Amino acid sequence: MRIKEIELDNFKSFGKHTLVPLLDGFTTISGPNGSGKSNIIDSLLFALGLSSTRSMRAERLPDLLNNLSGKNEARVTVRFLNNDNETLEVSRRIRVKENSYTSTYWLNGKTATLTEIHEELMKYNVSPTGFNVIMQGDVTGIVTMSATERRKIIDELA
Amino acid sequence: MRIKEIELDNFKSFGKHTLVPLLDGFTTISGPNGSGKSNIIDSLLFALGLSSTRSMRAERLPDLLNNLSGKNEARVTVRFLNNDNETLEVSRRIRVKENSYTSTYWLNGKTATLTEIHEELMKYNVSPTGFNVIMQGDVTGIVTMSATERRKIIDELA
Amino acid sequence: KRQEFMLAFDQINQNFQDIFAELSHGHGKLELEHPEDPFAGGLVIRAQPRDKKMQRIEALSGGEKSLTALSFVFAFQRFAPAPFYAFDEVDMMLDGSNAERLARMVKSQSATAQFVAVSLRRPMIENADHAIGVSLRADGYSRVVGIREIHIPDEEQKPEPQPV
Amino acid sequence: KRQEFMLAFDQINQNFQDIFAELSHGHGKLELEHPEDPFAGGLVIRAQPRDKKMQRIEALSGGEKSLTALSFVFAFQRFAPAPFYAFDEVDMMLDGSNAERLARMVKSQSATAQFVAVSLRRPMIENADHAIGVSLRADGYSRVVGIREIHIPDEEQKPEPQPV
Ligand SMILES: Nc1ncnc2c1ncn2[C@@H]1O[C@H](COP(=O)(O)OP(=O)(O)OP(=O)(O)O)[C@@H](O)[C@H]1O
Ligand SMILES: Nc1ncnc2c1ncn2[C@@H]1O[C@H](COP(=O)(O)OP(=O)(O)OP(=O)(O)O)[C@@H](O)[C@H]1O
Ligand SMILES: [Mg+2]
Ligand SMILES: [Mg+2]
Repeated sequence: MRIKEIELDNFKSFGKHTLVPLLDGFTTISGPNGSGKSNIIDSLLFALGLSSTRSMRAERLPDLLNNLSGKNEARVTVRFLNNDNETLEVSRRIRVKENSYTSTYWLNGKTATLTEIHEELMKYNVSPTGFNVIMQGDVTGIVTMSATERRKIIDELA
Repeated sequence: MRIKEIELDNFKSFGKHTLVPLLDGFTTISGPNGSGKSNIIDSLLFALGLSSTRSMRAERLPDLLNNLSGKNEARVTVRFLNNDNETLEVSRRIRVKENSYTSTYWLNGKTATLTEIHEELMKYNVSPTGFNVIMQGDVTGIVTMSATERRKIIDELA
Repeated sequence: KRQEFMLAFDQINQNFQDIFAELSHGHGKLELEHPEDPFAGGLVIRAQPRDKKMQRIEALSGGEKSLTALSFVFAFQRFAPAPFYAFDEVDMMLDGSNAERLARMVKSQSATAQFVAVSLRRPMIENADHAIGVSLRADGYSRVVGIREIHIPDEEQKPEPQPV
Repeated sequence: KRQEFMLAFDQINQNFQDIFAELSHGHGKLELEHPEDPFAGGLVIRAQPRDKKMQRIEALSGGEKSLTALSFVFAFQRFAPAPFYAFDEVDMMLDGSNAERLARMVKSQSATAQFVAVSLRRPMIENADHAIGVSLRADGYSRVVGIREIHIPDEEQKPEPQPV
């Protein structure tokens, strides 16, 4: 199982619809400061429901909409491919209206709750505590976290 | 005014008495991971009373004694040179006995309190909040601190 | 419950010892604060860099903490592999030789999981199979290009991306 | 009291605008939450990187935050200079061109204050007047050497120190 592609639509600095295809193995993402590298990482956290809004450097979900394009929604879709060439697709959209906004998840094309998304991803050991995503500046957090927090990470597995 | 030299005696990884001479202008400190670069920065924080024990990555002051040499004290002396070639010397020593330890400061060779050290250094705009020392990983803290904390930094000046 | 935990813990501990030795040439291990009743205590990391005495983990240097943390992540991964790992500049504090050692380990771990690593570091880019370049265009929008030919940064400068 | 604060604030604000523009080629300024009664509110940093709209400061990238923070430090320094500044790897998130811009600014600021910067980055080492090398000997103790001839790291590798 691997990520086949990440589709960003109006998400943070990706105001233009962007497809990020990913191959198997080891891929690096490079570019100048402020170009959007960490925003791609945020898009994974966003779509897969892996972290809080603050961890994506936003105060409220509407902050995640690109602030140049004038559009009123942002969407990210992550498509996985398993070893039998079947696709698993997780998508999330924030839509802003006058004074409110909605956050909607889809799993394989059907609307789903965050709990359903988490249960599906947990089958593949993808979870908020599984270190699947390490954010910029956070790597040493594993060393500085409390002993109890660290043990709980293993509790999740067993 | 500038730092003329930093003298480390049994401080953290500097178990051997070490003199770090510094010239005017712009100096870089380089070396492999774990060689002792940040420990030199910690020695400045320690001697000048600029930060908490935790900020020097120690739980209690005795942790700052080199753990290989078997000696029971650690000392750091910072010597400044002003434009009239006069020396200002600040020194601090931790001495460990059976179940306790003492921390002593000296200003120009006479024992002094931390308050006296702070008052002297403040004349030169050297203080815990003056950004004289930025620790590893801390630079973005200036951006993430609260607006009130940031304003108080200017209060200190005025 | 406790038996499943101990099975996981022992395996991850063994993985950690092997990986930490390979990444840092030092000795490391995991310990339970309460081995008789794991859930009554936490999980402690013991790390001893080469040529040094066992040290409080908080006293380690920035680079040493990074390698210790990543050893834990890889130890975890070997026990409970996930399809992907996405790392954002985890090599930022590493010196040249540690960055190289880490990049080789990511390369070897990528046989069993997809790794996507944001990095400006030459060793990481050199060891990768594929590279993606991100840039901000004059219109203010981010764009992505796949890179066929990897231009290695002279010193951390962005590689010149060639559109796929 | 308030008058002294406003004098300091206005001067530091002007410094910040100049320095931020030089370091980032963008626009930045400082604002008081309560201009009429400064002590009733905080001090906010507004930063607009080149080609972008004014952004919440928390949303800035790692490199952009570093440059913004350092602009504030230099702005402060120009107003109330101290004899020395000691920076530990403040360039760790900067790409090649920003690291170069920062190194040149440290060089120019070092005309009025002594700067000691721990850094593994080539631009910083190239722009320095002097270099100190630190190493851990086989006996486990740290040693320091002054470097006469600076060997520039090929990629973040430690320069080969030559004893003074
Ligand atoms: N909602 C938004 N609309 C438009 N731009 C945004 C939005 N949110 C964040 N940005 C911009 O995205 C940029 C940050 O991008 P990102 O953090 O991905 O950079 P990066 O490539 O990781 O850089 P670095 O190497 O410095 O870490 C910032 O300049 C920020 O202003
Ligand atoms: N009291 C002590 N006695 C002996 N060694 C110590 C003591 N305290 C810390 N150390 C050691 O000092 C080393 C850390 O040194 P330091 O943080 O200065 O490294 P560094 O050169 O800044 O490395 P990096 O580039 O990774 O940041 C650690 O390996 C730690 O074990
Ligand atoms: Mg980033
Ligand atoms: Mg360090």
